[in-house]
Amino acid sequence: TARLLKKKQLNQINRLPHSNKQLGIFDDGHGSHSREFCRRHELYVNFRDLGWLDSVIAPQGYSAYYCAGECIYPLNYCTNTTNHATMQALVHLMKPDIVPKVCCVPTELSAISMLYYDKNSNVILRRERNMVVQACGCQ
Amino acid sequence: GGGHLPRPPHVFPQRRLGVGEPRDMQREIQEMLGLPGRPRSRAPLAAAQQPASAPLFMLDLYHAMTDDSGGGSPQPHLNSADLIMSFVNIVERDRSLGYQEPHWKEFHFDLTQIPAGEAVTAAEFRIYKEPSIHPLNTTLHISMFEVVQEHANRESDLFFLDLQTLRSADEGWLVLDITAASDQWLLTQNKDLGLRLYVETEDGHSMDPGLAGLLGQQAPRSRQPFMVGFFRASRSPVRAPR
Repeated sequence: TARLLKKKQLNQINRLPHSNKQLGIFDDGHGSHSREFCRRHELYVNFRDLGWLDSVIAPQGYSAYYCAGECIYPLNYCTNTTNHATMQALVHLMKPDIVPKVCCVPTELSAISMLYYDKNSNVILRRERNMVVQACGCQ
Repeated sequence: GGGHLPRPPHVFPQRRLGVGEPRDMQREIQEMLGLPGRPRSRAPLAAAQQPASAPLFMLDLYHAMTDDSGGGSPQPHLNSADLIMSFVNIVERDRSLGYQEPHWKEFHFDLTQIPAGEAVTAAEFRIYKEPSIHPLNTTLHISMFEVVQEHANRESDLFFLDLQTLRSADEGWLVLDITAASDQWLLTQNKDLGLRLYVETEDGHSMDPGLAGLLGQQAPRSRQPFMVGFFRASRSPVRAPR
């Protein structure tokens, strides 16, 4: 039954001309020529720019990174993916209007340390978890 | 903050933020990070004529925490702590004038800012000692007690915390372990911590802490006494729905 189903699905995929080039609900509208796979991008969060240096003593900013890019079937190139994501990506191919594309999200995060003043001018040193993207994946 | 970096090759769907939205978002992120918003009137650190002792110590801790060289942390409690707070000494009382014995110095700290749900792993009282010549080159015993209860007509109830022995000529930061008092703070919800410091000479005579070279609130900002608490977070902050 599985073999038959797989064959049927493959036929369906083959019958969808340019299906992976059709826009999903999260597509950017730029077409396939500008597509980029899900990966980690540079992002520096500057506390000075945010006007927070009144209370934050250190650091002045930190490399937070962010995840962006597309998760398109097949997801073999993307290591941090779940079985569910693979299935959802496949179903999205067949029903792009109903099932959304898999999201490119952080899969591994690390902490930073922050030193700041509280309202009473006491000084606090805190380890903030999940602040830096270490790896991205399709989930 | 990444405006100067090259943009990714695709464009995210964008919308214009409402009038109050940027402020709400800033507040939400600050809350998530535990940032209190603008602190009370305080000269900025860089503009202060002389940095205060607690921020200087905390900055050293920060550098030790973020140092990747693997040189080893000078603070044994650092690795197990998620949150480290310094407390400024708000009230200092002396019974060191005249010939009344025993002499002591009392320090009070406001602990109301400790976030709920934090478990204390360690606490230290730090006081700077200058070399003392009265008496010259002798051994001093410095003991620390927690003021458990104060009475109008008799001496306060005290709880022993730590004892350090040093020479009168010694100079530097003296660290007294006050972790044992932390159980009391959590059990009794007593947020006003009173600590009493006694100095004795080797022959058992009480000595004025000031004469022993221990600096109090009147000292230069970089040498004023303070308290440090090490806490372990019991849960990660929950992001409030917006």
